[in-house]
Amino acid sequence: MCRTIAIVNQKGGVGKTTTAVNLAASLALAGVNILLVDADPQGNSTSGLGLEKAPPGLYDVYAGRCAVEEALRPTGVEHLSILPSTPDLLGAEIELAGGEGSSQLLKDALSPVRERFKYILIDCPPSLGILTLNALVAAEAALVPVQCEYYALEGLSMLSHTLSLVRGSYNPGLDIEGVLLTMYDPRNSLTREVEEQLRAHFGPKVYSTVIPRNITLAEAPSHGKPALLYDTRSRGAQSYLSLAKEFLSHEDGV
Amino acid sequence: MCRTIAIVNQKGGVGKTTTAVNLAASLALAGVNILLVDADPQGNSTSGLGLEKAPPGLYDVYAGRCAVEEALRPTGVEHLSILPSTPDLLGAEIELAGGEGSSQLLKDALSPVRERFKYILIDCPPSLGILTLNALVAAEAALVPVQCEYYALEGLSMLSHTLSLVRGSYNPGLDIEGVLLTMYDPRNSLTREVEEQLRAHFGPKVYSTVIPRNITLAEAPSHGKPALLYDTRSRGAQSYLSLAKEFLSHEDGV
Ligand SMILES: Nc1ncnc2c1ncn2[C@@H]1O[C@H](COP(=O)(O)OP(=O)(O)OP(=O)(O)O)[C@@H](O)[C@H]1O
Ligand SMILES: Nc1ncnc2c1ncn2[C@@H]1O[C@H](COP(=O)(O)OP(=O)(O)OP(=O)(O)O)[C@@H](O)[C@H]1O
Ligand SMILES: [Mg+2]
Ligand SMILES: [Mg+2]
Repeated sequence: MCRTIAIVNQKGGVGKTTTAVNLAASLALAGVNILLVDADPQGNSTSGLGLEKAPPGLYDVYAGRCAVEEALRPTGVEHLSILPSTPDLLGAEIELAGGEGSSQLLKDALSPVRERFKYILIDCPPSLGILTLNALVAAEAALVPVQCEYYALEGLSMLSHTLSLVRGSYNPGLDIEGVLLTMYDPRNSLTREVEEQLRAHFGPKVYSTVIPRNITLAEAPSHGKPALLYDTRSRGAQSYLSLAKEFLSHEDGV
Repeated sequence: MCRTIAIVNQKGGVGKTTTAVNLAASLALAGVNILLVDADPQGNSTSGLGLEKAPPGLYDVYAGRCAVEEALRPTGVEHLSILPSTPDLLGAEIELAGGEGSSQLLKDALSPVRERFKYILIDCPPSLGILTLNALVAAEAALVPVQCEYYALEGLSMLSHTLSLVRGSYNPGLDIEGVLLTMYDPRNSLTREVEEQLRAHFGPKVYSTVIPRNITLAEAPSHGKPALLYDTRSRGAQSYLSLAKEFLSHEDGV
């Protein structure tokens, strides 16, 4: 029984890739089979795990140049595979827009390999275009990282609106998996204000695990490793381990 | 003689809006006539200056529903006007893609009002789609904020590639106005490594002014004010004042 989760927020720089890479690695290290799909033309999840952005990647699957199995790659983490991104994915926004069935491409592409994995995590770009739409149609739920700052909070109404549009016309079962507070600094009143508003609005959907601002999370990508393999004892790595535990505890109830 | 500058970087959360709002305000407070165009559907420049995201906005101008003059609004800062964003701009990416002349819309829309302003600054979304393309076609130069971190550095080759594509087919004169280091923390080795690489690669194009990580810059937007009006003496506000001075000193040579 595979579950697909889109890691999404059109606000830029809120920790989508950092969450995708570190949550995927934490789940894989617990022995759970994971596929990470890098649906962002920037390809940060791909380089964050130390892989080249060379074809075949997601664009080649979208363009029908290869089957999805051929584009899956192992990573330096056991039980974690990646469907990498390449720079030509940038053209997909314009090439795919408006085509017949262009919102179902990822869902259809993933269906032959779904049963190999317990979870598929999709790292989305900071926009609500066709690449993110594909992820929301392929997913059962959305995990929303939110930086504890004003612009990130402001953007949530646009995101909620988009989720309900997708629910209405493409994917009636699309749920919110969880809202994750990132770059959390308890000494800072703005952080606490944003947290209060989020817990009031999203209630139990907000994870009790918060991700602190921690330099290891910013340094690990330059070594092509998740924080867990770069500096296991760091607060950043430990916070994603506890997120993985909380994430799995929600699943038990499914 | 008006100059149009696009504030652009497809990497999310690097300080595009913070730079657009605070540089625009600093130039305006020096008595220079400024128009800030919010070309991002998120509308952060619009709310960062305390304005409602209500029509008419840039989308209405693109859709031909009103002339550009009708969409310009005063802000709380003398000499600073804004062409605001509204949520329906989100649809423009899909509606405009591929249309005849769809990359020249902003350039044509701004031409009747250019001579009222000394500078037009355009705040771009974190993507390289049709909204950013319009800004790069309308602009004489691009100002690139770069967060001093690995993923932001990695994204610059994709951005440089896009700038040369635009130069080749739409706007031969498109130049780099400057590269701005943001969220700069001198105690952090990653910051110094990124700075070294940027100065080696972009040379004198990298501003000597750097923007420190400073909480005022994150707090001011929730009060709908640029940092200069929220807390003038803060390091954040002062750094944008010195950026405005450096920006103007480059112009003298034009
Ligand atoms: N908790 C954290 N502490 C410190 N730095 C962090 C943390 N989370 C992310 N970062 C750093 O902040 C920057 C933004 O994070 P990241 O790239 O993961 O966000 P994103 O939402 O994926 O961005 P984009 O919108 O461009 O896809 C990165 O340089 C990352 O290394
Ligand atoms: N120098 C700084 N010090 C502290 N916080 C900052 C600084 N610059 C920006 N910020 C904060 O960091 C976040 C990201 O900045 P901002 O929204 O300006 O980036 P952006 O590039 O416009 O993002 P997007 O890609 O979503 O458009 C915001 O919450 C902002 O308030
Ligand atoms: Mg990302
Ligand atoms: Mg912005």
